[in-house]
Amino acid sequence: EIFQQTLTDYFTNK
Amino acid sequence: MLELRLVQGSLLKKVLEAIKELVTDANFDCSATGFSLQAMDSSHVALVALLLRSEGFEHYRCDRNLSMGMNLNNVSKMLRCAGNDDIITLKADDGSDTVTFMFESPNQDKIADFEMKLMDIDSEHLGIPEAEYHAIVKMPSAEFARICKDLSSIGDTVVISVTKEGVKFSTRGDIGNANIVCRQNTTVDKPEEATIIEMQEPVSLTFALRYMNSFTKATPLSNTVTISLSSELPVVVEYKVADMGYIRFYLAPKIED
Repeated sequence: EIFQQTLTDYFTNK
Repeated sequence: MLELRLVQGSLLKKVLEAIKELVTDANFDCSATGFSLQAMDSSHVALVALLLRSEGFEHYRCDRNLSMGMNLNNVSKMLRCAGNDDIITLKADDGSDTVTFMFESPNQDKIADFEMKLMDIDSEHLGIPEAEYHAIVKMPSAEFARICKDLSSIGDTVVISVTKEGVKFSTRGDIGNANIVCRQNTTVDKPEEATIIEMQEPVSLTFALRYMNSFTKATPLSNTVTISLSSELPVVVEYKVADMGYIRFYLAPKIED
């Protein structure tokens, strides 16, 4: 199974 | 008071065409630095960051920081009314809920102004740290667009692998699989035709081709594209906007469980 990461998994909210 | 005059108005037209498929509504931020935008797609998988530096405008007046919410489809409709050679000026008064796009033909014989309603947009702003990337590939933007288009007729995802052999774009689907390898090539007539690979360490990441294809809408802006990869970060696909700024697309990878 291959999962799509989201940007919030990497970057933080300002 | 905001007044931004861009002699090469076609750049703004191309910028809108590059981002309107990915993002529906966005806040354009004006400050002393320049005209910028940061917006994510609705699923928070991809992000576009635009910067047009103030020095790139013939006239740049921004009395105080201003954030203007716009529907990008509507901006695109307005800008499509500008000729490719037109000078475009953006104007907004403090506290106004509209922005005016003024189009001047090169010989000043036609001047048009289009006023557009602004909108309130709650947007999340992500902090994107400066990062070291494992590999940076610079290649002709048309070549990258062709690869993304070709691979999307075979599969839904692309594996981008950088080794000392070159950069490999791979996909697989129901009908079969495909691999395209681009090697470093600096022995070309024009610098923009070169493929340059800077690799600190090998990297291999999987991405949704649908998003990559959407990023390639920026191809008319620049002859080259830069793809920055790191196993711990979203990929960055960057197109320069003349010598005044850039559009950067960030895309989160797909990861095997």
